[in-house]
Amino acid sequence: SSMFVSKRRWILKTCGTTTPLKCLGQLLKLAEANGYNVVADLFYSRKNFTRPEAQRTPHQGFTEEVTYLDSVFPNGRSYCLGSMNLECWYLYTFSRSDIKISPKLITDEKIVDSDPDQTIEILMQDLDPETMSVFYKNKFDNANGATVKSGIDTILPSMHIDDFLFDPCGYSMNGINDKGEYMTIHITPENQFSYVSFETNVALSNYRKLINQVINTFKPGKFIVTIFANKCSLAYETMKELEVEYSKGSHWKRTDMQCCNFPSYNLLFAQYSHAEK
Amino acid sequence: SEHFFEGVEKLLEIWFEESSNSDDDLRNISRADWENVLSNVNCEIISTSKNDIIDAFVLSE
Repeated sequence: SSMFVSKRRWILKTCGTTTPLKCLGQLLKLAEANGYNVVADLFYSRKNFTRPEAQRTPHQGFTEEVTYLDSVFPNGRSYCLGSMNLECWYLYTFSRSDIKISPKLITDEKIVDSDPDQTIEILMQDLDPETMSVFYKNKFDNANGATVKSGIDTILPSMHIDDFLFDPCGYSMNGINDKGEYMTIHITPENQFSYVSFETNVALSNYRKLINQVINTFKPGKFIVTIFANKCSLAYETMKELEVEYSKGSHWKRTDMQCCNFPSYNLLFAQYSHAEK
Repeated sequence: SEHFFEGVEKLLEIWFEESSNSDDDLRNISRADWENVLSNVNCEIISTSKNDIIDAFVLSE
C-alpha cells in the first residue's frame, strides 16, 4: 500500500481488507487545519474484489462505498466500467466544477484553472509464476534485489525508488522524480491469486511503450488499463491512439473498452486477455 | 481455512482548491497525524521518501 502527499493533492492506495474511506473525515479535518477546506476533485476507484465477502464495512460492496461517499459529497457520481458479472472497475468522482453549474450552491467565485494531470493504472492478474518467484523473501534479503532482477528499475529510470519486500512474500515500491511525478507498484505473487498493480502520473504523449514494458516485465494473463487525463494534459489528445492501436499485431485480445468524457477529465478503460491463455 | 490475500487495491485521490496562503501545504502535516489517520485504515507507515515536491510513504498491507 502507498500514500503520496504533495502541496494540495493526497493519494492513498491500499489493498487487503483495509478501510481507506474510514479516514476520510479525519483527513478533511487535517487538511482544513492546514489551510485546505475545499475539495476540488475526488476520485475513488477500484477493480472488483476477488473475495468481496472478506472486506470490512464500508467496503463490502460498491453500493455501500457510494452511500458512504455520498454522505460526505452529496453531488458525487458513481460509475461501473467493464462487465458487471465478470471483470469490472468502479469509479466514484466528485468535482467542485460540477457544483459550480448550480447558482444555488456557489456563486461569484473565480474558476481556478487546473494543472495538467494524468494517471495511468495497469491492473494485472494471472501472472507468470517464474516472474513472481522473485518477490519472495527467501529469494532476496532486500527489496532492491527484486527491483533490479525484475527490471522494475528500468520502467521509468528517472524515478528515485523506495521499495519493500514483505515476509514471506509480496512487494511494494514508490518512485518519485524531481518533477513531482510518481510511480507505484504493488505485487501479490501467490499463484492462486496473483495480482500486480502499476500506476503513474508521468506525462507522456503516448502510453503504448510504457504499457508494453510493464506487461513484458510482469507477464500477466489478463490486465485492465485505465487512463485519466484532464484537458490540460499531454495525454488527453492521444488517448484515442491507444484506443485504436494497442491490441493490433499483438497476442493481446481486447475484451472490453469504454471511453468516458467527464466535465474536466477524459477516461479510457480497456481490458485485455492473452489470446493463447 | 485456505490462505488468501486480496491484492486488489482501493484508490482514493483528493485535490484541494488552491489556498490563498502560499505557506499552506499538506506536507506540513506531521507523521504522527498521518499515523493517526492511517490507524482508521488499518495500515501503518513502513518507509518514507521525499523530494521538494512530493512525499511518498510505503505502507503495510
